[in-house]
Amino acid sequence: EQLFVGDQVLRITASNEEQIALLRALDEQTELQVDFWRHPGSPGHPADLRVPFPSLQAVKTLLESKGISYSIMIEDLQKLLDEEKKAMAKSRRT
Amino acid sequence: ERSTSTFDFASYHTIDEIYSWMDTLVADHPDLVSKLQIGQSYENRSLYVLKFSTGGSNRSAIWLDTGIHSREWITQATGAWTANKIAEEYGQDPSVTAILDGMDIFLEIIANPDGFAYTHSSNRMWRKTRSINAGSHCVGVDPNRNWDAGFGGSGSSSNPCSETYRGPYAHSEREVKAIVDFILGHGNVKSVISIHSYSQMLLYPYGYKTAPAPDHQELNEVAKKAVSDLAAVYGTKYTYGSIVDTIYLADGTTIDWTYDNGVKYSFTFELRDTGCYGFILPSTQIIPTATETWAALLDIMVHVLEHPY
Repeated sequence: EQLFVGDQVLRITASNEEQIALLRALDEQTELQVDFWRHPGSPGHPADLRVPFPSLQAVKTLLESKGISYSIMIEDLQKLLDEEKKAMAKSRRT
Repeated sequence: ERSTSTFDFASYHTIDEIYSWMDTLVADHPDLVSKLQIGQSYENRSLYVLKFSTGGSNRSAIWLDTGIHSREWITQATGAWTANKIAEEYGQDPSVTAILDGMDIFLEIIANPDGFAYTHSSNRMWRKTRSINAGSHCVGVDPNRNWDAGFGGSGSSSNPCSETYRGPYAHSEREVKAIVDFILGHGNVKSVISIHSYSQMLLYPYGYKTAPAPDHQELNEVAKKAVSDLAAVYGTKYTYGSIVDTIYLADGTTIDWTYDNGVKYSFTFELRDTGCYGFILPSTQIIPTATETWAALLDIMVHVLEHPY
């Protein structure tokens, strides 16, 4: 089973087409292994990006250096998945 | 003894649990609900569709599917709740009764069973099918880029490692081909509603081109009313519009194909987004999400019933 310990999901808001193009280019950088949950559409609309823990620093540095605003939507993805699993197990027991 | 009343709709379930519950639903409503197998997945899982019908032969029909992107669990859960709701409300709710007295409803709750099973066993983040791609170590095709509607354009990826990989050719995925064959074979499907999550949108064609659909105005009106009635339940705000105007250019999507093949009332939902969880929506959100979605679904289905073509 693949775990997602330390992975974060960032909610990113690009303010212009140039920043959107930059976000789209992130998808092509296979070494980062990022995963768009919500793809970048138009300026002002949020995009959600799951970033594996090893790529976090690189992605955040890139966003900050380009002045692209973001917030952390999910702090630690695995914690959320563990809670989900626990809830399922509880329901099954019931 | 099992019955539909012991199934916990407020919890997420595995494919085996959902398939087993489908049999129970059929057993509880034998005169209304039946289960059809429309094909098999890449890994040979059955592709099941629930048919809600009060009789007649080859009546006009509404198609609903949930969970074509396997990781969006809120959609499969909403599908199960919706199936139960349709069965329970027939004979009780005048709208549901009128719809089913005139039309059939088909509902595919797990449109991507291999992916769904994989999200439970190995990778909760899995979105695509599980077909092997020749010459690549990456597995799976995005089944919502695999339809023969603008297939291969820039609104999808040719890279098998991408989450929006379109596949080697249109309808290469068994899960997609099964629906294509079913809808074409049926010949009387008047509406297709494909349900995804998340981002709170109700969308209509086109996604693969910027030109408005010939029925743009009517579809827009239907969507406007549906999202308004949805919002009236819990205040959840949806945006609506064509895929290309509302999100981005997307080639090979389900509803573009259905629309291009004569299904006028083609819509796709993106369900609830709390802003905190993405598609990992806690199970406490299932019933509220399904309940508000029901209001919109009912609007669309009633419109389809009242506007035969």
